[in-house]
Amino acid sequence: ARLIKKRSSDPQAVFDIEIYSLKVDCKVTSRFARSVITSRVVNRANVSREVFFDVDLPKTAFITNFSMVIDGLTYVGVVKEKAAAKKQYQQAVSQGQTAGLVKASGRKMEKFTVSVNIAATKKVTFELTYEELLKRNQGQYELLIRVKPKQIVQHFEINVDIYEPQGIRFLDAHGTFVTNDLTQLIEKTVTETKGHVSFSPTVDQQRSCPLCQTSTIDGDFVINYDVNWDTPAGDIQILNGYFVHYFAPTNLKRLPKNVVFVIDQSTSMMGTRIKQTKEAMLAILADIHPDDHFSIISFDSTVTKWKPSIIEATAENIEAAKQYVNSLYARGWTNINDALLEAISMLDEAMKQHTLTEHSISLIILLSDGDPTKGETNRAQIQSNVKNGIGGKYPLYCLGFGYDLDYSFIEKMALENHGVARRIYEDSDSALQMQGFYDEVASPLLSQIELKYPENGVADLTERSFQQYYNGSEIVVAGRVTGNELDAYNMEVIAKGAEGDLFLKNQRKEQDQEKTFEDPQYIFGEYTERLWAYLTIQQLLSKRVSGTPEEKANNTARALELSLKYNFVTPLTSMVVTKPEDTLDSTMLADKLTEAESRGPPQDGQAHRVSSSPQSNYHYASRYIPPVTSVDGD
Amino acid sequence: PHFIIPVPKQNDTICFNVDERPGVIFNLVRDPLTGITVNGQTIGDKKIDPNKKLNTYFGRFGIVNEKLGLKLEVTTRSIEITSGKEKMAFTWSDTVSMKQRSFALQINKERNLVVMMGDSVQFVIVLHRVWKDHPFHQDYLGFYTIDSHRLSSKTHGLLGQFYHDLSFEVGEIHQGTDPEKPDAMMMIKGQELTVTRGWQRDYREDIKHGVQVPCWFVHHNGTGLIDGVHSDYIVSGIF
Repeated sequence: ARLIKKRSSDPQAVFDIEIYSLKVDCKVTSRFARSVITSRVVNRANVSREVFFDVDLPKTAFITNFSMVIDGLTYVGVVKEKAAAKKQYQQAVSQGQTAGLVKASGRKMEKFTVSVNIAATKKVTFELTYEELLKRNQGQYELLIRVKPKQIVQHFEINVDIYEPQGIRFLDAHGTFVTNDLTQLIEKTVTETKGHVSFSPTVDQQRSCPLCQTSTIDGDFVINYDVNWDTPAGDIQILNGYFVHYFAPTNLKRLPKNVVFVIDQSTSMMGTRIKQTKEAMLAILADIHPDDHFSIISFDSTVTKWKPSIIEATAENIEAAKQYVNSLYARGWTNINDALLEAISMLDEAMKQHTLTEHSISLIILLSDGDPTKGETNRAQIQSNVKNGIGGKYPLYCLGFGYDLDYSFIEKMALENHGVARRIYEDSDSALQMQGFYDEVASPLLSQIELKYPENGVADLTERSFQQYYNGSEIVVAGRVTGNELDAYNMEVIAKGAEGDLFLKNQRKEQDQEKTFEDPQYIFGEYTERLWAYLTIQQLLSKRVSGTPEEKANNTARALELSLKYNFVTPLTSMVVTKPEDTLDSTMLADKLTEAESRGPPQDGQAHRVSSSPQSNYHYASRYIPPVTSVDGD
Repeated sequence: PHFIIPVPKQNDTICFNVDERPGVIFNLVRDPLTGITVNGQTIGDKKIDPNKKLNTYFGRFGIVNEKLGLKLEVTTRSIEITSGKEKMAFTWSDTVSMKQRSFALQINKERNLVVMMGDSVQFVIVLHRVWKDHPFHQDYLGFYTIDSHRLSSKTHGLLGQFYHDLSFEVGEIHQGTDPEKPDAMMMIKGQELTVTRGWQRDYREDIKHGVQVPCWFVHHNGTGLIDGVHSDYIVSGIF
């Protein structure tokens, strides 16, 4: 969670700065996690020194608070509307030399960095707080804490308290940096509803070797857990006028699925991309359930259907599909539009011919590295064609390859069609990332899920209609209780399952609930309200990507209002941090980056590109010179 | 020599090399309407480094304006101007500025030569001086065209064919053999070419280091980009 270093080239300065305490404190109440990272640093030198406070936090988290205490004075970050914050920032920094505080740093994490000058012998305490709703994926929640102190810390401590009123089914904690010697230091206590994990190595235990000053603590501390799902209609929790409903039914028969894989095999996929796509597809094909139907459409300048229609996943067909996948090679241009329309048409035809299993669900998975360069190349037109073609019938999942991808293009297309977009990071495990995504959607249990609440009892509901529910995931709905709290428990779930329509009604008795929150030391009381705000903002931000201009404006205004009210650093707000320094760059901004903005560094062997439209805007930095036709030599 | 073809409409640049044996003369520009022709003769290195490929450069240019009765021959040693029956000769050590009714010339000592033809095009010839005791390399010249659009649309030649409308599409950027220089596909003149992102240098402002111009590099002597093949542009004399 923390790296503190100095910018000076003076080697002595490294030893002058001492981190004497580093504490990571996480409280999770019903999946809503609040993490507080506190670092206390002293400057042992007789001159002032600059110290950095670097924290990696999950991309899905919103920063809610940051403070520095220097010489008894507290400096607190203030969340403001992005435009207003930028204005203040620009006034303070006329030359704009200081970059934002939050930077993309990887697949799951983003980096928060701040530096400050500390006078001789003075101390500073940094404290950063962020909140996130843990997402259930393949039957478990994951709380990730990245720890990276660059020196031995006198008091190093990670403390995690988890409170799950539904009951904790299992809880596991491990660290990527935790050696066999350190494993025993991870303390774990689990009761029926509470879990506690702590990790607090001594100075000697942190050393990478007996007399070393370097720390072995460098990596991810990961906590995985799941809760009990005893009530089929899910669990409702009400606190302080807000409710949250967690719905993740188990013991349901899986729905057969009909999936069309649309695979980009254009020239830009040449090399490792096509190789890893083939690897992933071979693994995915091996996992396709015999009840499923599937087909493959590959595309470059033209569109090639492996089979004229969607077919059963028999062993013979899977074998033939593997051979087809093995035969793919990169060539030609990228005709995304025709390929997707062909996939839609294939599913439409199958529906028309009634060749698909009853109560099955259909979906399209697109894998591409991006830019449409053949056929229809206008991205807005492609999005419109696909949306009109699908007409809400099938979700579209878009997997995009690489950092140079036009993520917003595929994201909009996926969100407009009830799917999600995911960036596949170019790395040695790209095939596993693709496979992992498929695993998430491999086992649909329900379709057309609608959660109904008493009309007069609740308001300001988050999304409550869902196209699919996949095994191991979770549906969360939150809202405000307007009537009698007990009314809010009277909810129903209507969905389509493998064996026909499903109707569930909440069976939980209200007196059970009274016991649930009687132990406030484990929970932060306003968590339901903050969770509701977090979820509402996330959904409004998604709608901004896919909505009409008017909807976008309304959703933006509402998301901004909530971000400011609940002090969340979202893509619409910034946190203004003022340092106690009489310099031009004493004001800085902490922003929230979106996936589309968070281009990472190029991987080894991959040149850094700027792609997207227009097609040839590929630039290296160079001084502008007027265009002159010439011939010369080097 | 490396050719740099800017495409301002697309805010991008194409480049290619032409490798031919030393001594060959190429027609670079020929405009039948204005009567302007530019030819260039290649030179090689003093001797060939056995570990490297043969590099060629331009060592001599001939510029003709038939309508003005003007001929200009520029080498790495001298600059000769023939206007009708008049003949003048300068060296690169001279600083010269001359202006006639339809013609202006300026020699910037040891640096470059600027030729202007009436209201028409402007040519700049850059002198690259190499240390005289260099074991391999020798002095050479670069040729730059400014306001090339002022020549007629009939202009052709290895360079002149690019003075007017040119459009292309680039896509499918992917990893090439050099990780720093990705490959891509270029659609130009109805053909698909594999091109490589790289850069070439423009030496007009900084004669020593040049300014890097990012460009899409067309392989094989510009095959597919130029009309015909590069050898079609070989001519027998400098004028």
